[in-house]
Amino acid sequence: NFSVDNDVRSSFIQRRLRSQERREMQREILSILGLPHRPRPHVHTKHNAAPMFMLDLYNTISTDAEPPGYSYYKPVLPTQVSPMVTPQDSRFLDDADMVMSFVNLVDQDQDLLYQQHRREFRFDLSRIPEGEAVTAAEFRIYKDFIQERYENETFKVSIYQVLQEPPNSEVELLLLDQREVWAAEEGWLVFDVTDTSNVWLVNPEQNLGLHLVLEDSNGQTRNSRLGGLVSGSGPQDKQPFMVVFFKANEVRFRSIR
Amino acid sequence: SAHKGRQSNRSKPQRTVQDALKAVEAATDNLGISKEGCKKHELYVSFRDLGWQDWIIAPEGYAAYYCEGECAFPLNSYMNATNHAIVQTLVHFINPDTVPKPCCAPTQLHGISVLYFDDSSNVILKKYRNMVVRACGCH
Repeated sequence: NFSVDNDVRSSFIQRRLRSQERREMQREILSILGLPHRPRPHVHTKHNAAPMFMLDLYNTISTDAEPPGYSYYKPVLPTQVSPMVTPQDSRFLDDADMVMSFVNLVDQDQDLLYQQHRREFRFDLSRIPEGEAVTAAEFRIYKDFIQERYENETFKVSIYQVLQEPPNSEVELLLLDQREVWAAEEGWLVFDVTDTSNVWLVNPEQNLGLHLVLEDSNGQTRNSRLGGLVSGSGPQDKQPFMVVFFKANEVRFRSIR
Repeated sequence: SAHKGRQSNRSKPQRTVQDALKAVEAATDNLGISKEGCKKHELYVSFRDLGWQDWIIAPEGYAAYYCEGECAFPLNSYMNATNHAIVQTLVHFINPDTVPKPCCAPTQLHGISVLYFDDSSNVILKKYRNMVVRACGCH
């Protein structure tokens, strides 16, 4: 029943676990990780933008913390869009106990039919464990190079928090962050949404999402695709997402079993 | 010694617990007591072997390690015993039925980070402190 793998774990003599032992082992490790059950994600491709960004963050930590000789445990995935992790992210990471990325819940194709000049994004922040305080939060969207525009043409990208969505009237918006971008620019645009994340955590009913508005140099509202902003049917490794950095504000004890 | 005066006693250095321990070690060396002391042992926890590749992105597993071995005389240097462990061992030696031996446990721990999907396909990067045993010792 003993086997020795001819790979990186060759120094460890292994015994195949019986199914009962395996279940016990899984239960113990889940308890150590502080998880009530094994997560069952419906999408688990590691090549989407958010997992790739998170893996970059993971590798940033691992480089510092792991002892020599353990670096080969790091999974190497292709990074088509880089660098995703900014020096500011590294600073946030140093201070964080946990980082979480959130997928956009808005069906972008439906959104396209409904809103031509305003993009909507929604993120479910309700599954954050208790006792975690937000230290920083970012909304990230990819800006592609657009060949058909003049290189020196500029656009203004604005991110708004939706305050109210009254039926049969205009939505009430709060401007969070704004950025001027060149048509020739390419890379991730990062918007600070820390204050909004804190509001949403305290009052989940106020989480009505974010709106993105693109304006040309004449102040005319344009379709975000025109400015090269990727979402919806764009490549998976360039889809917008939200990332939140947390710090535990209390000592947590594992539950008694 | 009852025959020696107070002055000569004062000039003589006092015997420490360590001196006493050395004497007991020397005495027990000949008794055939096991020398398999408290040591760090390897244990690799493989998330892949647990069938968790669909939700744990990284790492594939980690070297957890654990501590095992006797904390009894002779307490060799590699046991990294605390002063209290030495006293505990002495008292246990005198009264083994009521006083337990010191415990072989981690003296130095390190953290790891785990990257995983939750049920909603959000990604969580969590730093777990004190997950990997770096050194063991007798407490």
